[in-house]
Parts: sequence; C-alpha cells; structure tokens
Amino acid sequence: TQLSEKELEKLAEEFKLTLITNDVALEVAEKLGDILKEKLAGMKFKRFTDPTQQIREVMSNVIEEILPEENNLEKMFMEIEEKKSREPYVVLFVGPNGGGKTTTVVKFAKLLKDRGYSSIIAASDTFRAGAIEQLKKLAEQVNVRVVSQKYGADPAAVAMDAVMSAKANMIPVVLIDTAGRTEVDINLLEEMKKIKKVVKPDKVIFVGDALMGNVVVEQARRFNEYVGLDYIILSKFDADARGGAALSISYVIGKPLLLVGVGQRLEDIKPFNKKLFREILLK
Amino acid sequence: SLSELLRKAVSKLMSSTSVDEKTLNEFIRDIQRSLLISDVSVELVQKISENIRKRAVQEKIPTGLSKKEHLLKILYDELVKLIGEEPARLDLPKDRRYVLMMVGIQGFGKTTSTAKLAYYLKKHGYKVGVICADTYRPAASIQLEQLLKDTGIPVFKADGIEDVVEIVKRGVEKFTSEGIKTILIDTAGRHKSQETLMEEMKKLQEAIKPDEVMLVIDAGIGQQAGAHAEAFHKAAPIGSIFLTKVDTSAKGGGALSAIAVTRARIKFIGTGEKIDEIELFDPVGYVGRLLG
Ligand SMILES: Nc1nc2c(ncn2[C@@H]2O[C@H](COP(=O)(O)OP(=O)(O)OP(=O)(O)O)[C@@H](O)[C@H]2O)c(=O)[nH]1
Ligand SMILES: Nc1nc2c(ncn2[C@@H]2O[C@H](COP(=O)(O)OP(=O)(O)OP(=O)(O)O)[C@@H](O)[C@H]2O)c(=O)[nH]1
Ligand SMILES: [Mg+2]
Ligand SMILES: [Mg+2]
Repeated sequence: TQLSEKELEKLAEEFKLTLITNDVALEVAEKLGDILKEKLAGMKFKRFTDPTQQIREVMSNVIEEILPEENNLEKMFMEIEEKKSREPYVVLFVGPNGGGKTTTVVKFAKLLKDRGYSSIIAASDTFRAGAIEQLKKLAEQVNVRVVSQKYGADPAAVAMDAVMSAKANMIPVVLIDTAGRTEVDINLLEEMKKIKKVVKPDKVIFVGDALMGNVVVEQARRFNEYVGLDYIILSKFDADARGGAALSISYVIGKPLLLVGVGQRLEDIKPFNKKLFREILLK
Repeated sequence: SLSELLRKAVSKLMSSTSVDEKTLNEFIRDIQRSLLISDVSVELVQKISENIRKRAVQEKIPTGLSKKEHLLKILYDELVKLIGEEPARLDLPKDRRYVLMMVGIQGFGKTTSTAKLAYYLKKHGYKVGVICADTYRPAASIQLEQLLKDTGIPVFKADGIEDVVEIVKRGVEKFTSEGIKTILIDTAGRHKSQETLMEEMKKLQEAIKPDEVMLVIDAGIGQQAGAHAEAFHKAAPIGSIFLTKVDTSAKGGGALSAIAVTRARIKFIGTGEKIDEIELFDPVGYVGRLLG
C-alpha cells in the first residue's frame, strides 16, 4: 500500500516539529519536511505490517543527506603536513559575539600540538575589552606563543606580524583569532573581508554557538557571502544543545562541520560524529 | 502602540473579507510561522495557538469589535500576558543598599551588560560599584576594568581568593564602607549541565541574598531557552531578564520561554558592544520583531 496524502502530511508535520524542537531553523525544517513527503510518496509498504521502522529510516536518510561529511580534520592535517616545510599554514577564525572563537582557537592549537605541529596565534581581536589578555592567558596553558599589538591596532597587521614570525621561526601553523561581529554590521563584515584579502589564509573557519536558533541561518549566509567559509565549528555542545544549528548551517551553505566544542577546558573539543548527530536530531 | 503594531503585523487577516473557519486557521498558521521563526518554543506556540482557537470559538465578541478585531485582541492578550504591556521603568532604590547579581550561560553577554548597567545607573544618579565574581574566565576582571575605565565606577576583584562567596562578601563590605549603595555582581558563565557551577550559583545566592538576580539571555537562543531558564530559576530565583544582542537579526523569541518559567520581566536590552548600548525594555519593539 501507499501512504495517503493525509498520512504524508501528518508525517511531514511530525518530522518538522521534531526538527524544530531540536533547533533546526524553520525554513530548513520545512524544506526537509517536503523532501520527506517526496521520498515517502513514492514508496510502497507491505500490507498489514507496521511501516514505522521503514518511515524512521527514511527520516534518518533525509538528515543523513544534508549533514556534512566527516573526517575533514584528517584532510586538514594532511594539508598542513604537505605545506609545513615551505611556508606557514594560516587559519582565520571568525564568528558572532561570544560564540567561542578565542577558546576554540586555543583548543585547536592544543590539538595541533598533540599532533606534533607547533603554532603561533595572532591576537587580531584588537577591539573587545580584555581580549588580548584573555587569549594570552589561555595560550599560556598550552605553551603556545601569541603575537599581539595594542588595542586599536589593525587586525590584518597583527595577523601579518604573526605570519612573519612563523616564517622566521619555521613554525608550521598560524591561527588568527578575530573579534566577534554580527551578521548585520556591514563595517565589521567588510573588515573581516579585508583581513582575508590581506592575509590570504589557507582556511577560514566559522565558530558558532550550538545553542542558537534561527539566527544561525542568516549568520552562516552572511559570513559566507563576505568571506567564504571553509569549515564550521560549533561550541557549547555540552550545554544540552540538540545540534539543529549544524543541520541548518549545512543545508544553507553546505560547508563541513569540522569539530564541536564540548566544554570550557582546552581538551574539550571533538571531531564531528554524523551518527551521533542523526540520533540526537531524531529524538 | 502595541495594538496598532499587531494590526500591521496581521494585515493579511485585516484584508480578508470575513472570519470563517478557513481564515481562522490561516491566521493561526501565519502567527505560528512568525513565532517559530522568531525562536519561540514549540510548546509555547502550541499553547498560544490553542488559546487563540478556543477563545475565538467560545468567547462572545466584545461590543464594538468586529470578529477580526476580536482575533487581534486575543493575540494581543496572549502576548501581553507574558511580556506585559508597559515599558520597563528604572525602579531600583537609590537611597538604600541594592545588590544585583548577573547570571547566565557562557558568552551571552553578562560582563558587557554588567558594565552597561553600571554606567547607565551612574548616569541616573546612582552610586555604583561592580564586583567581579568570575573566578574561571581568564582576564575576567581585566575585561570589566577595561569596559569601565573611563566611567569612574570602581571594580572589586578577587586577588587570590578562590571562593566566590568570600569575594562578594568582601566586595559588599568594602563598597558599603565607601558609601556605594548599588552593587552589581558579574558571575561566571554556566549552564544547566554543569552541576558544580549551578551549585556555586545557588550557594552564592543563599549566602549573599541579592535583592535581584538578573538572567542574561542572548536574543539568538533557540528552543533550549526554557529548559535553561528553568534550571537557573530553580537554583537562584530569577527576578528580571537582560536580553542581549538585540542588534542582530535574532528576534528573541527564546526570552518568552524564559519569562514563562520564571515569571520575570525583561528589564533591559543590549543593542551593541559599547557601554552605552543599553535600553529599557519596550514591549512594542519586542513584539514588532517577534511577529516580523
Ligand atoms: N560550556 C562551554 N563553554 C564554552 C565552549 N566554548 C567556549 N565556551 C565559553 O564561552 C565563553 C565565550 O568564549 P570566547 O572564547 O570568549 O568566545 P568568543 O567568540 O571569542 O567571544 P568574543 O571574542 O567576545 O566574540 C567563555 O566563557 C568560554 O569558556 C564550549 O564548548 N562549552
Ligand atoms: N552585538 C552585540 N554584542 C554584544 C552585546 N552584549 C555583549 N556583546 C558581545 O558578546 C560577547 C560576549 O560578551 P561577554 O560580556 O564577554 O559575555 P559573558 O556572558 O560575560 O561571557 P562569559 O563570562 O564567558 O560567560 C562580547 O564580544 C561582547 O562584546 C550586545 O548587546 N550586542
Ligand atoms: Mg574572542
Ligand atoms: Mg563574563
């Protein structure tokens, strides 16, 4: 038998509501609901058997197709290895206010260090109160050097300073921490664009907050529009975040989720696990 | 006014020729979509929808209102029930000691909002002091000091003391002896799964008994807002809310869930990163953003 239009509509609604409750943005949940309807509409189910399990599998597949691929961290390590004897591999970190950039940059430096790669961090947040001191204190915990100038200095200049220093000292990686910015502040979006233009990073990573709802769609779109994102890192997963933000961002700009932050200690960062996400999103 | 704004937001309803079952369903459907896009919780959206439907069917239309105006009035009532209809007023006492403790999830804007509120109060004639009770975040007190550096507002910080209760007790003592009446306490970011930190906040509230505990909420928060607010409220009863980052494209619907579980009202909003980017909460502006 096939599902009736009424049954399809009911299942799509249930699916949408589950996704929305798990923080998937409304426009993404609606699109996924439509995709589910299309997939289920064509299917034939055995008479007199409960189709629930089969339907759950289709729902899981809809999510699976949107979620980004895994293992990008390994790809990145290979690129760093390939480049290390020639010149520094530069990674630019950007994102909204309070999303976890500074903490994530130092977590990333620790990840690199554990893999045998030293790095230098550029204190390119020259605006926010206490930003330079916060970064220095965090970096001290893992013995990573920070290159900084004064508050009010040009973020791109600080970044180039760090790149020069890495070149002079044969340090393979430069990580650039930048100031938080909103997706509606044109001046700051332009500033971010200029930093990328001057520094020419190998990768641009967006660090966002997994607790955010519909705003992540506009954030991802606008940041990607201005500076072109390579990877996404979502922090605060330990705060009982349901992961919907990951699905929304992936659907809207299709960039891979590299890592997730799972706490405030510098070891609290993990690779993105697709299976775990699928399970959480369908609860 | 709030009612004019609702009328504009629901213009589709106003332009339809009658209110039959189909129009009512479309009206509710449109409201639901607007609220969900604004991050209002699914639970709250369903509750509001049920109330609108029930009252639309059961209630006798008040004299002088059309069926359409009645629907608008119901929506108005449902929203006002939660957020109130009057703009927030500055109601802190000036002449006696008043201790206000800021709490909230990591990165939501507590430190910045504490500085903003301190400066705002000083400009309105209050004698203000700020205590840094965040012993976790690197350079937390430096951040506060830098934010407040041109305001003349004193910052009391730990200097070697690990216990937040001890820090706050000493800070309150010192400020009181200096004639400072209004004391703001910035605390460390925490969330409901961090039991030790939630316990610390509970102990701090019980030991200090602040006059007000203000929950700082990021306007971008999604469906988890209610659960987090509830956990904070259980540990330290929330008296008011400071909604930050209203200058983003976020609509702040998560705050409604926080209001629903704490019965607290939004007192202030943060409209940017600078120390003067703070405003008293105005429900008209909030509902306008909520209904798109
Ligand atoms: N629980 C938890 N907290 C985190 C995580 N990542 C960062 N934080 C905390 O979130 C807060 C903000 O982190 P920051 O690293 O300062 O964020 P940021 O994006 O650099 O902030 P701005 O530079 O001000 O825009 C700090 O208290 C961090 O400890 C995480 O994965 N889990
Ligand atoms: N755009 C915007 N940014 C804000 C607002 N309020 C705070 N911020 C920014 O949000 C980021 C985090 O603010 P903090 O005050 O450090 O947040 P916090 O809650 O004290 O963070 P923790 O102490 O780590 O938990 C900073 O970059 C602030 O400048 C606001 O109203 N609008
Ligand atoms: Mg930072
Ligand atoms: Mg703080």
